[in-house]
Amino acid sequence: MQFTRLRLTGFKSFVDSTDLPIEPGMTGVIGPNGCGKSNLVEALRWVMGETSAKRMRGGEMDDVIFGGTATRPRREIAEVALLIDNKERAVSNVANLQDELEVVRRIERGSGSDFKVNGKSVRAKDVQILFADASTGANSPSLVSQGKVAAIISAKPQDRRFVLEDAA
Amino acid sequence: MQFTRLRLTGFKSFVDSTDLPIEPGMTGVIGPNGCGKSNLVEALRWVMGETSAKRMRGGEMDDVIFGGTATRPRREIAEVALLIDNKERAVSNVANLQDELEVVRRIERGSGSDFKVNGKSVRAKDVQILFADASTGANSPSLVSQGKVAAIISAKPQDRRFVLEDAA
Amino acid sequence: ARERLEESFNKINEHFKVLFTRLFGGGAAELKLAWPEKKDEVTAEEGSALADAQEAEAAAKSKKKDPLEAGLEIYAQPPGKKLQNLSLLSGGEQALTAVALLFAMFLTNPSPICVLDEVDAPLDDANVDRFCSMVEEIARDSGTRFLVITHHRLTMARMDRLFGVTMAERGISQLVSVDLTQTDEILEAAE
Amino acid sequence: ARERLEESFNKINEHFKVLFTRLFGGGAAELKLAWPEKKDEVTAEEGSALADAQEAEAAAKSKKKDPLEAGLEIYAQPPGKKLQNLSLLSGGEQALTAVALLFAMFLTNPSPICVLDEVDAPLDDANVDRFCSMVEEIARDSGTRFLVITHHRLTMARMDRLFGVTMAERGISQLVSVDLTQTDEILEAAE
Ligand SMILES: Nc1ncnc2c1ncn2[C@@H]1O[C@H](COP(=O)(O)OP(=O)(O)OP(=O)(O)O)[C@@H](O)[C@H]1O
Ligand SMILES: Nc1ncnc2c1ncn2[C@@H]1O[C@H](COP(=O)(O)OP(=O)(O)OP(=O)(O)O)[C@@H](O)[C@H]1O
Ligand SMILES: [Mg+2]
Ligand SMILES: [Mg+2]
Repeated sequence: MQFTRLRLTGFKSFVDSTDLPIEPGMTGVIGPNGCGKSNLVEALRWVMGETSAKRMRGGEMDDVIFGGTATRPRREIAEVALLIDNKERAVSNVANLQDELEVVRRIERGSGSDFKVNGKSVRAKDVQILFADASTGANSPSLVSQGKVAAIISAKPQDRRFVLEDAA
Repeated sequence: MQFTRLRLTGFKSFVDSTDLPIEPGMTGVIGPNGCGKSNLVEALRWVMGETSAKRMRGGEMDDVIFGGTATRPRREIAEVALLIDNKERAVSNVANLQDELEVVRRIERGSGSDFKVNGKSVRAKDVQILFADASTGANSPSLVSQGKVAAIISAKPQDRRFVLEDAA
Repeated sequence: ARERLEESFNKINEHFKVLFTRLFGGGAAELKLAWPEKKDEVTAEEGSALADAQEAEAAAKSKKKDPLEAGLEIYAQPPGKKLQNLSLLSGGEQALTAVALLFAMFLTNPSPICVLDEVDAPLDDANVDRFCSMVEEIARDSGTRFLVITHHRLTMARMDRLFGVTMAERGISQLVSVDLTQTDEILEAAE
Repeated sequence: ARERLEESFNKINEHFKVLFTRLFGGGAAELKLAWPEKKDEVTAEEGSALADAQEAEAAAKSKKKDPLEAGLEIYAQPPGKKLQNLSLLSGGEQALTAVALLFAMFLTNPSPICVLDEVDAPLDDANVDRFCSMVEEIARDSGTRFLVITHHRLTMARMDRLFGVTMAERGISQLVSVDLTQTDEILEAAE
C-alpha cells in the first residue's frame, strides 16, 4: 500500500479544496507560524479514522470544520480524501479488487461523520482495520505530532507496549 | 536586588568550578545538545531553594551531584553559589545589613543539603522567603524550563492562579 | 488582599493586550477571571431549609465574585482569525501568547532575573525577530536581567554577550565567553 | 503470539542499538522487557490457603516472564557519559533517542507513511545533519514516504521536494510547491 495524495476541503484552515501529493522519498512542508502545517497532519489522522476530538486539538469533532474568518463565512461540511495505490494488494478486506483506493471521510456540523471507500459507504471500524493491516492508522507511532517526539522517553515502561505490539 | 554571578562546583556536568556572570541586558547561552545549558538553569533554581528532585530531572536530590564520566570519578559534594548586589536593600530578613549577599547551597551524597547566606547557616525556608520577597525564587514563572513555555496555555484556569498571586 | 489582586489583574491584563498585539503584529487578546462551575451545585446540596438555601445562594453569589477564588481565562485571537478555543492555536502561536503573558507579569511586578530555555524553538524567523525586540525592550524598561538559551542564530546575534557551553572533555561542561564570530566553533565542537 | 512478540522485540532492539550509535556518533543504548513490580504484592493478597499462595506464586513467576505482559525499558548512554536515568538526558538527546527507537520500528515493520512535525526543533545543527541523513536512508531502504514539517533551513535543503503553506488571505491556508530558492518568500510572507 502506498499513499499518493491527500485532499482537504473545508477542513480547519483549508477552506478551499487543497491537494497535497505524497511522493516517494522526503517531502518538506514549510511556512510561518499558524499557517496550517500541523492541520495537514491532523487531516491525515482524521481520514484514517481518528475518534478523539481532543487529538484534533478541538473541544468537539465539529471543530475540524472551517470556522470562518474575518472575510469568509464558516462552512457546514468538511471532507478529507486519501488516495492509495493498492497494486500490491496489501489491503485485506473492504476493497481488495481495486488498483486504486480513495478513502473519504466527511463531517457535517451537528450530524457526525461518515466514511466511503471508492464511493461505497463503510463503517469507521472498516477503515481503521484497513489501515491497521498496513501498519499505519490514526494511532500509528509513525505520525509524530508537534512537541510529542520525546513523549515515549518520559512514558512509563507499561505505556510503551505499543512499540512491541505494533511490530508484532 | 540584582543577581551578579552564579558559581557551580560538582553540580551535574559542571564538575570543575564554573562561574557564570549575570550582567544587565541579555546574556545568550549557546552550545550543542547535551552540553549542559539546561543544567545551568537548574543550578539557579536549586540554589534558590528547590525542594523537588523531579524538577531537577532526577530520581532523588543526590542526582544533582556529579555522577562521573568515562575519565573522571564521581563527586560526593555539589555546591552552587549565587552572588547578589543588595545595595537597594530589597531583601527583608536574614542579611539586610550587607551590600553584597552570597547564597550558597551545598549537598553531600547521602546526607542532604544545607544553606548559607554570607557564611551563616540558614534554613531552606529563610532562603525561599528571601527570594519570594524579591519576586523570584525556585518556583518563579520567570524561570521558563525547556519545552514548558506553552504549559500555561494548556493549563486549566484554576491552575493559572499563580499569575495573579505572584504579582499581587 | 482582594483589592490588590483586582488591581494587579487589571494591570496585567492591560499589558497583555498591548504585548499580544505587538508580538502578533495585530489581532487581540485579553484575560478574564473565571470561577469554577461547581458553585451552584454546591449550594443546592448544602441548603436544607429554603432559608438556608437562599442564604447559601447569596453567599455563593458573593463568593462567586471573589477574586481570591478565581482562575484565569485567556482569550487570544491572532490577526484575521476568529476567536476560538486556545487549543486550536498552533505551536508557535501558543508559545508567543505565553510569552506575552509572562512579560505582562514582568511589567506589572519586575523580577530581578528571567531565564528563557529555548523558548524560541517553535517560532519562525519573523516571530523570532519580534520576540527578540520585545526582550530587548523589557530588559531596558524593567531592569530584569535575561539569560536566553537558544539554538537560533538570529537570537544569538541580538544578545548583548554570549557564553558557549562545551564538552571539550566528554561529559564535562565548561563555560567560555564567545563573540558572535566564534559561534560556529562552539556549535561545531559537537561533531 | 508470544514468539512473534519476542522476535520483534529482538529485531527492534538490534536496530535500536545500531541507529542510536549512528545518531549520537558513539555511545550505546538498548531495550529491555520490564515487568511491573506489583506482581508479588498481588500474589500475597490473593492467596488464602498456603497452597493457594504457592500456586499463585508459581503462576505469577511464570506470568512474570510473559512477554505479552511486559513493558519496555529504554537504556541510553551518550558517548563518554555514564549510563543514567533517561530523565537526566537533555532535550535534544531525548528527541534523538526517540527518533532512533521510531526508526528501529520502521526497519522491523515498515509503515507506508511517516509524518514528523518539527521533530528537529530541539536539535543543534550537527544533530540536524545526522537526523536528515538517517531519514534519507530509511526512506530509501524501507520505501516509507516521509512528510517532514520544519523551520530548519538545513532540513529544508535536504528534502526531495518542498511545499509551502501560506495564508495570503488571512486565516485561509493555501499550499504551493516551492523550490529551495523561494523559501525566503514563503517564510517572510508572514510579516
Ligand atoms: N476549524 C477551523 N477553522 C478555521 N481555522 C482553524 C480551524 N482550526 C484551526 N484553525 C486555525 O489553524 C491555525 C493553526 O494551524 P497549525 O497548527 O496547523 O499551524 P502550524 O503551521 O503548524 O504553525 P506552527 O509552525 O506554529 O506550528 C490556527 O491559527 C487556527 O486559527
Ligand atoms: N549528576 C550528573 N553528573 C554528570 N552529568 C550529568 C548529571 N546530571 C546530568 N548530567 C548530564 O547533563 C547532560 C544534560 O545536560 P543539559 O540538559 O543541560 O543539556 P543542554 O545543553 O540543555 O542540551 P539541549 O540543547 O539538548 O537541551 C546529560 O547528557 C547528562 O548526562
Ligand atoms: Mg505546527
Ligand atoms: Mg536543554
